[in-house]
Amino acid sequence: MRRIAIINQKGGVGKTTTTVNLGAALARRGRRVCLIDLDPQAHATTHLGLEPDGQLPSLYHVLLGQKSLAAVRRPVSDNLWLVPADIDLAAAEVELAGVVGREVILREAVQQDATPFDYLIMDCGPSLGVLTLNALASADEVLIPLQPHFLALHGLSKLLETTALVARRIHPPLRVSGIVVCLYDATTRLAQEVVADLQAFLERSRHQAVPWNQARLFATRIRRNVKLAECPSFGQTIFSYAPRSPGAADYAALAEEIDTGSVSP
Amino acid sequence: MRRIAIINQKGGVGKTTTTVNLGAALARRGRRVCLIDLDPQAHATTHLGLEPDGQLPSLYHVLLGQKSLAAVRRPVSDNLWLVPADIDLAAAEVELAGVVGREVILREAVQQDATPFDYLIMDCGPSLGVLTLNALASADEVLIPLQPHFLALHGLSKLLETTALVARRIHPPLRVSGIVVCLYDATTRLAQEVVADLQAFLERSRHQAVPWNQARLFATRIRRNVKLAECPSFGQTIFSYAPRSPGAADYAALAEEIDTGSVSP
Ligand SMILES: Nc1ncnc2c1ncn2[C@@H]1O[C@H](COP(=O)(O)OP(=O)(O)OP(=O)(O)O)[C@@H](O)[C@H]1O
Ligand SMILES: Nc1ncnc2c1ncn2[C@@H]1O[C@H](COP(=O)(O)OP(=O)(O)OP(=O)(O)O)[C@@H](O)[C@H]1O
Ligand SMILES: [Mg+2]
Ligand SMILES: [Mg+2]
Repeated sequence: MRRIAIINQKGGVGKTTTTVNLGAALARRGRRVCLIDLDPQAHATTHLGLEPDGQLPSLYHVLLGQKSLAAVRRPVSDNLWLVPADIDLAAAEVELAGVVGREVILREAVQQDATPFDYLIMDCGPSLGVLTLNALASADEVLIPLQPHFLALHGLSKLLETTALVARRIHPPLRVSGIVVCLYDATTRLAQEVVADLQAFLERSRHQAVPWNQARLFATRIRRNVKLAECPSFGQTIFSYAPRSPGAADYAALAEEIDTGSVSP
Repeated sequence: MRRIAIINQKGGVGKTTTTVNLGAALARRGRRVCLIDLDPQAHATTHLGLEPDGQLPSLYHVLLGQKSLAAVRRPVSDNLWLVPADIDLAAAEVELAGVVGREVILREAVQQDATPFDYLIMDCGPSLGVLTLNALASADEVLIPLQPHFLALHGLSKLLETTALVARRIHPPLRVSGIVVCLYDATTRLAQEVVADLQAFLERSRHQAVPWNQARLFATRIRRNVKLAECPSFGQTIFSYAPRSPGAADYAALAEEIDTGSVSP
C-alpha cells in the first residue's frame, strides 16, 4: 500500500482539491483508494457530500482511541473510501497535547487496519501541527501541491525541513516524492518564472545530502479551471461533475504519472 | 484609532494581500497606519521586503513580554508601519498554552502603546488558534476577506460564531464590520452565485439577534489580477509596483469605502 500525505502549510494551494480528485482518478484506474481527512475544517469531507455537523463518526474518534479506522470509514464510489473529519477534530490538537506518542496515533491505527488498499491519501490543513504530524508519521511519501506564486518557494524550504525532522526522529521511511504545480495560470509570466525557480531549486538539491534530493517535480500541472471550484458544491469529484473538463484531464494525467511513474504523451 | 482584525480560517483567500494593500491605500489617503503580522508564516512581513530569518525583533518578543510594540515596529513607507512576524512565532502557540490571559496579551501591548495611529490592521494566518484570538481580542472591527467559492459560506458561519464567542467572553466591543470579496472572477457564474448566496445570508441575519446582524458586504470587490500576486516578489505594495493596475484601483476603492463609509462612483 502506498501511503501519501498531501502537505503544504500555505493556505489555499489545492491540497483538498488534489486529495479528492487524484484519489478519484486512481480509483477509476481500478486502484482501491482510502482518503483520510485530517483537517478540522473538513473540506475533503464536505467536498464529497458529507455534512461535518458534529454527529459524524470520524477521524476524531480514531485519534481518541474510541473507534477503529474501519468503523468510521465510508464508501464514496467504486474503489473509493473516505475516513471523514468533523468539527470536533479542532479539539484534538489541544486534547492530544499531553499524550505520549501523540504524533503516531494515526500510524498505529493504520497498522491495525486489516483492509487492503492500494493507496492511502491524507489531506492536511494549512498547518504543521499535531494533525499534520500524524499524517507525516503515517506516510511513506509526501506530495506537495504548490501554487506557482512568489511565496511558494519560501514556504517550501520550511516544509521540507519539517519533513526531514519527522523522518529523522519519528518515521525514517518518509520521503518527499514530489511536488505538483496547482492553480497553474499558463498565460502568466509569474507562473512560468516560479516553475523555473522551482526546477532550479530541485536541481541544486540533487547534489546535496538532504532528504529531498530525490524529490521530483511532476510533469503534470493542474491548470486553473473553474469546474474544479464548482464541483464541491455538488458533493462530487470532477469526474462525475465535468468528466471532459481540463480539470478532469489533468487529474487523470497526474494519477497515471503517480501510478506508473510517467505520463503518456 | 480603528483596530481591524483581518480574519478567515480558510487558506489563501486574500488576507495578507488585503492587509498589505488596504494598509498602503489608507496610508496614501494620509492616514497613519500600523500593520501587525500575526502569522508565523510571516507572509505580510515578507511581502513588505523583510526577511523573517529568526533574527528579526518581532511580535514574538512582544507576546513573550520581552519588548514593547514600539521597540519592534518598523517604518515601511510614508504613514505606514509594520510590527513584523518571525518564524519563532510558531512556538508562541505552544509557549502561551498555559499562560493566564494568553488571548489578551496583544491587547495589553496595544493599550500600553502611546503612539497615535488612525488604523491598526492585523493579519492572521489560516487558523483560529491563540494568535488569531489575540487579534480578535485587540480589535473593535473584524474584516473578512472571502473568495467566492463554494466552501466560503460554510466557513463563514463557523467564523462568525467564533467572533461572537470572543465578543461575549473576552472583548465586548468586537463586531464584524464587513466582508470583502477577494479573488473575484467576474466572468464565472460560480463567483456570481456565491456572492448572491452571501448577500442572502447577510440579509437573513439582519432580522436575527446575532452579533453579526450589522455586517455589511463591501461594495468594492477585489478582482483577480496577477499584479497583486507579483508584487510580493519585489517586496512592494501594489501602489509602488503597478499603480495603474486593477488591483491598485480596487484596493484604493476599498480604502475609500472603509475610510468614509462609501465609494465614489
Ligand atoms: N485547479 C483549480 N482551478 C480552479 N479552482 C481551484 C483549483 N484548485 C483548487 N481550486 C479552488 O481553490 C480553492 C482552494 O483550493 P483547496 O481548498 O483545494 O486548497 P487547500 O490547499 O486545500 O486549502 P486549505 O489550505 O484551506 O486547506 C477552493 O475553493 C478550490 O475549489
Ligand atoms: N486579487 C488577487 N489577484 C491575484 N492574486 C491574488 C489576489 N489576492 C491574492 N492573490 C495571491 O493569491 C495567493 C493567496 O493570497 P494571500 O496569501 O493574500 O491569502 P491568505 O488568505 O493570506 O493566505 P493564508 O491563509 O495562507 O494566510 C497569494 O499568492 C497572493 O499573492
Ligand atoms: Mg484543504
Ligand atoms: Mg496570509
